Formats: sequence, C-alpha cells, structure tokens
Amino acid sequence: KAILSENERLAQRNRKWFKSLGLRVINLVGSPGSGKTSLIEATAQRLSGRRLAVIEGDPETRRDAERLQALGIPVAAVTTGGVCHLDARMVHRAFHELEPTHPEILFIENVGNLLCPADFDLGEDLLAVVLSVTEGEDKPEKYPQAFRRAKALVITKIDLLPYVDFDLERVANTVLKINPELRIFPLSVKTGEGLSAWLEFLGP
Amino acid sequence: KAILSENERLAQRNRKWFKSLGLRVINLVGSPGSGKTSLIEATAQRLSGRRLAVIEGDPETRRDAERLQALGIPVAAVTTGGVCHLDARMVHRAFHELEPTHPEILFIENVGNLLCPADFDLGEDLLAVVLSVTEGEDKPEKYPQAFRRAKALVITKIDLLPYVDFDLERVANTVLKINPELRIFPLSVKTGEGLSAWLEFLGP
Ligand SMILES: Nc1nc2c(ncn2[C@@H]2O[C@H](COP(=O)(O)OP(=O)(O)OP(=O)(O)O)[C@@H](O)[C@H]2O)c(=O)[nH]1
Ligand SMILES: Nc1nc2c(ncn2[C@@H]2O[C@H](COP(=O)(O)OP(=O)(O)OP(=O)(O)O)[C@@H](O)[C@H]2O)c(=O)[nH]1
Ligand SMILES: [Mg+2]
Ligand SMILES: [Mg+2]
Ligand SMILES: [Zn+2]
Ligand SMILES: [Zn+2]
Repeated sequence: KAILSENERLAQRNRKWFKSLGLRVINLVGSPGSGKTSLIEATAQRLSGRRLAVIEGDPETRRDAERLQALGIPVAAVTTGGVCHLDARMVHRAFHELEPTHPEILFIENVGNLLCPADFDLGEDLLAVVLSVTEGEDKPEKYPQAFRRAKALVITKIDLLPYVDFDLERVANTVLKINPELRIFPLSVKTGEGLSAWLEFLGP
Repeated sequence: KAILSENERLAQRNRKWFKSLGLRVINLVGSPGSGKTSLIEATAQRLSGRRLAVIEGDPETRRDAERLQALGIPVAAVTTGGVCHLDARMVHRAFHELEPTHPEILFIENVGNLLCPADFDLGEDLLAVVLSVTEGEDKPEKYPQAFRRAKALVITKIDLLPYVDFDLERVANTVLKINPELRIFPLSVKTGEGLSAWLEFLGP
C-alpha cells in the first residue's frame, strides 16, 4: 500500500508539470497485442500539424519505441525490466527527455497487461482502455478494474468482426454498467473506420 | 525475492504431492483472450475417458470456472482478488478440493497475463504458453520470459490466419531461437485443426 501512496504523490507532481505545459496526456492500457502501438501510429498520421510525443513502456525490448521513431515521432522508451506496469516515477524521468520537443499531446503506451497498469496513476488526463474484438466479449467483466477507471474505451480491429464472436452492442451495454461515463470508440486502423470520432475526442 | 523462494518451497511440495498421485499437471499461461479456456473445453471434449480436473485462476469473477463446470469438468475456482498471477499456495489450497475426484490430468488456467505468471512455479510438469494469431508476431520477443520457461507453445485461432498479419513459420523460427526445446502446436478450436497433435502430446 505504501508503494501506491508514494506513486500517488509522484503522479500529482507529474500532473502539475503537465498542466503547466498545457499538455494533454493519454495513458493507453490494454492486453498484449490489443492494438495500442497501431492506434498511436494511425493517430499520429492523422494529427499532422499537432506536436505528438510518446512514452513507450515495454518489459524487455525497445521494439515499439523503434516502430514509432521510424515515423518521426519523438519517443522516450522505458524498458521496465520485467515489471508489469509503468509507474509515475518512470514517466517523470522519461518526460525529461521529451520536454524539449514541446509536445501538445503525450501518449503513454503502458506495458501490455489488463491488470495492474490500471492501478498506477501516472499523472495523465485520460486513461483509455484498448480492447480488441478478438479477445472475446467477457474481458470487461473479467478484468473490470481498467474499465472502471477509464474515461475512454477504444475497441480495436472491428474489421475482424465478421470472423469473431463479438457483439459491439452487447459489449457496450456491459461496460456502461461497469462505468456509465465511459466514451466508446469502435475502430479499425486497417480500414480507417471510426478513427475520426477518436481524433475528435482527443480534442483541439 | 523472499516471496519467490517461499513460492519455490511450496511448488516443490506441490510437485511431490502431484507425483505421488501420478497426476500430469499443465500450467496454461497467456494473454487475456488468448484462448486458454476454449483450449481446455476442446481438450476435455476429446479426452473422454480420462479424468480431467481444472484449477481456474481469475482476478475477480468465476466466469471461466462456470463455463467449464457446465461441461461436467471438476473445477476449483481461485479468485485472486486482482492479484495478477496464481502462486503455489493458491494452487495447493485449490487442489485439496479436487483430490477426491482422482484426476489423471490437471489443467491450471493461470490469470490472463503474459508477464508475471511465468515467474511463479506452481509444481506443474509442463508450462504451456498460449498465443493467439491475433496478438501479432512480436509477442515472443517482447514478452520472452514465458516462452523461455515453457515446454510447449500452443498457437491458437489459426482459422483466423487469412485475416491477420501472422506468419506461422516466421514466429516458429523466432521462438525456437528463444527456446530451442519448445514444442509448437498450431491449432483452432473452431475447426479442430491441429488438436490431435496437442492431444497426443498430453500423452497416454
Ligand atoms: N485486423 C486488424 N489488425 C490490427 C488492428 N490494429 C492492430 N492490429 C494488429 O494487431 C497486432 C498487435 O498490434 P500492436 O499495435 O502491436 O498491439 P499492442 O497493443 O501495441 O501490443 P503490445 O505493445 O505488445 O502490448 C498486430 O499484428 C497488428 O497488425 C486493426 O485495426 N485491425
Ligand atoms: N476464431 C477462433 N476464436 C477462438 C478460438 N479459441 C478461442 N477463441 C475465441 O477467443 C475469445 C477468448 O477465448 P477464451 O477461451 O475465453 O480466452 P482465455 O484465454 O481463456 O481468456 P481469459 O481467461 O479471459 O484470459 C473467445 O471469443 C473465443 O470464442 C479459435 O480457435 N478460433
Ligand atoms: Mg505496443
Ligand atoms: Mg479463460
Ligand atoms: Zn504490475
Ligand atoms: Zn503478478
């Protein structure tokens, strides 16, 4: 418990720092392979003109950081050494590398894990859960913590809906019982469907 | 570190107990929605005649346990209360419920998480990683710990191969570099393809 309260303190410090820079900060949480990096790629390509930066959390490699750097996005890679979540201290240290690029939007791609990342406040404005249609309909009920704390749910890979057991309406009803404030964005980075609503939500 | 050595002690105790009963014990680890419960369902339906039992680990619900109980499989549900992995103590306690059913094969479905469950020995004979083709090709390199410790890799949902970016041969080559001993079982519970090789591997 002491770990979380120390983290809370550092998260609030991050939040003050981000607010002072007028930065919009989005923490992306989801299972391995849910489509977090692909969503950042698609978002960066359509947000041209606005300065984006990414803090990228991975257990052992810098593979996602390299994928995003290849698109010219400023990225600070945090290799957590097997730790299964990012914490506020890691994010604080990583943002020092990005501050000189004066971003307007900061994405934090958390470690692929639907459990403990949702417990660690990083100082973000918005926690967005990323859920792919291929994971099954029952994930919100089985891993509710992330869905309770999130403000947005991005349902990815909707181009695969014809091939999987996943009913968008049924899942939307389920999550709204868990968190009535949740904004839901079904989309596909392959077809582009649903991306404009997500980009609008990210705001001016 | 003290937590892991206490866990090692309990895991060895479990292993002795399981060996004394002539029980084959398989620990299934994989991301949320990778297909662990579906694999147990398909295996149970085809192993008829052999007594199967399941220890089912879930963070907050008993949903998977109920799915398997509905098929008549003896299941001990372990609700971990948000803890992101099963440990040897939980498995020891759960197996007391199942011992009276005299199983020959015990499946342990771990909490959906590709990180810490691989660090906790439960006393199993075999750690099998479950990876779905929809998660992407890069998971073995990005989350190597589970692939290093596993003896088997079950690649699920191969019926979806025509619709995703996943090259079976390329992924097989990658994982064999991480762990040359790994046995690989591509399969689909929807079409039944590949299941017989997996059932043979589970043994007499
Ligand atoms: N069909 C389809 N595939 C997608 C979509 N978005 C991502 N993918 C695929 O899903 C797989 C995983 O995507 P990533 O973006 O690497 O997922 P991630 O959440 O960043 O994964 P980790 O960082 O390892 O946790 C890749 O094979 C992508 O091509 C989509 O909208 N449609
Ligand atoms: N197309 C296809 N879908 C599958 C296959 N196996 C499982 N699924 C689907 O994948 C989703 C998740 O399956 P589960 O068996 O619940 O996955 P799990 O690993 O047990 O999930 P958790 O216990 O929540 O971690 C469900 O929608 C299943 O129908 C398969 O071989 N082919
Ligand atoms: Mg990623
Ligand atoms: Mg399951
Ligand atoms: Zn963690
Ligand atoms: Zn854990």
